Amino acid sequence: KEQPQGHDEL
Amino acid sequence: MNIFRLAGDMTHLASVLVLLLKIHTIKSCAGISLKTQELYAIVFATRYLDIFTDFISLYNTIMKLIFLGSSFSIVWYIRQHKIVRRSYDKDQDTFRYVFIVLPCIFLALIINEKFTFKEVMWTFSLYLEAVAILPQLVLLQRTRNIDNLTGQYVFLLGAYRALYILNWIYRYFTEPHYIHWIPWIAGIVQTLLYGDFFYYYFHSWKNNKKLQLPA
Repeated sequence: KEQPQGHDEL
Repeated sequence: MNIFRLAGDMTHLASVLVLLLKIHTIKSCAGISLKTQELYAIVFATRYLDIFTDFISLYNTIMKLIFLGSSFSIVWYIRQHKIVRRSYDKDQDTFRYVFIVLPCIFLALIINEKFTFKEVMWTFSLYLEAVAILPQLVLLQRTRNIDNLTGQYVFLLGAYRALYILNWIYRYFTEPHYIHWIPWIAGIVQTLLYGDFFYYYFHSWKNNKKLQLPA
């Protein structure tokens, strides 16, 4: 599975 | 979203809001470094450039807006509020921005995951957040005054750091391909610097008799 696009942490 | 991440976000949020509410309530910012607060505002502004382009979740968007709003409000209070700004001790808060910002720009340009504007800005924000506490540390050492820095603010910032590291460890073992060297190393550096901050805080508290914790 590829890493999701963008940064999901704040 | 795991429990460490949620708790980390909540303590981070609480640290900023506690500081803002405290300044608002007592109409004083004595002991607070404007430079550190301005650097945090820059951190959020450069990190959340994706706020209107990449939708992650409603939670994510709302938290970003709150962080941006509260950090810029703190800076506004210290610089502009007619009563609060008088309590700001400019002569003591002398750390030079260039010593912090320039190395971060330089590092972000050469060490990043992808050489695009948004990605470099995001990386810059991580490096900047790691060292943004430095002016506050210098101010603290210079004035030896911890009475005005609330125990809650220090505690909450530290809890945020620790919980984020636990979150990364948790995600590393539960999510495939979850490897992010840049935020991890920057985050560990930040946590170590925070440890220094905490050391002075604790030291002053031990020697200094009474520290007033707000109710």
